[in-house]
Amino acid sequence: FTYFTGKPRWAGRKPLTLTYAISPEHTIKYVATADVAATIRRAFDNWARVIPVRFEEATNYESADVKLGFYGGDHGDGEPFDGVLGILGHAFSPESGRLHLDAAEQWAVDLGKESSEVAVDLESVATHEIGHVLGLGHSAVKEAVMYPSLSPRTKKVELKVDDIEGVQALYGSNPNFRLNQTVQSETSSAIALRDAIKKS
Amino acid sequence: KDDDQHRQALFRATQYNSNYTWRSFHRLLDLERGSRVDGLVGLKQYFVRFGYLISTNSADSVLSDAFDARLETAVLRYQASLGLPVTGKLDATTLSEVMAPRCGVPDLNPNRSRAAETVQR
Repeated sequence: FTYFTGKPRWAGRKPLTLTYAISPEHTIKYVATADVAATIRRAFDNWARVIPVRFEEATNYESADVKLGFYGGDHGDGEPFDGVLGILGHAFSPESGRLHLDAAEQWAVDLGKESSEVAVDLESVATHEIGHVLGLGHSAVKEAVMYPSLSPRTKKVELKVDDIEGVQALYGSNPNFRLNQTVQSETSSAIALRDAIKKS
Repeated sequence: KDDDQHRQALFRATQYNSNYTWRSFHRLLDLERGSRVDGLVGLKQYFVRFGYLISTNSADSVLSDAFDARLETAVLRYQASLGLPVTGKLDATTLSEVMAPRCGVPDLNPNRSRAAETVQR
């Protein structure tokens, strides 16, 4: 895992509460608003499980700590989007709270119901970008959520040890979370993969 | 022969996963230091964008199609940063990763982005 220069993080009393909101203007039309909201909720929950930070959906977009929206092309922050695939999204280091997704993508909230070859899983990208919002940079671990690339039609939402250790170094651990369960899970996966390779 | 088959399989996967923005990079397969190919400047701009190559001025080598020492260093950094085999060449594994859809935040020195400058203000 890596951090932004200076290791910025959200400050505040523990347990820290951050509010978030999805832009009512900069959104996508082909996915129901409730489905987008539920998917973004799950993305925040992926991080809330491992750190003592609560994420609450704000009713007022302007006053939310984290502002999420779908933008196309040059949208005024100096980092224009590039159309289908290429750049999927970007987010800003703490305590900016801006999280932008490329409106040109074929966003999917359920890959099983989306037939497009270039469909991009919304929860996966949102989970990655929330990692940036919290202060993480990119990881060299291919399986980690914070690895910079994501192939179309791929779901990667489960935080790996690398992601967890990185974010917990910034915010501490959620008292209800046990890291060794994740370590065991990753070890089991690695053993299963090794066995499958041997077998083949 | 095995190597050729592996390369072909890998490249089919690359093309399936490749994005519209960087699709043309497939022409750069197997280039190494000393090569000169039209389109290499696009790859250099990619490495500038994601923090692997620093453009010092408008006349520097970033604007040329030569695979020079600076580009080789950028490729080495890229491979090391993303856990790829460190070869310094544009092998199939490296190009496959370059062409994959990705996050717009730079991998190295992310605070160099305008986003971070805004935060600092």
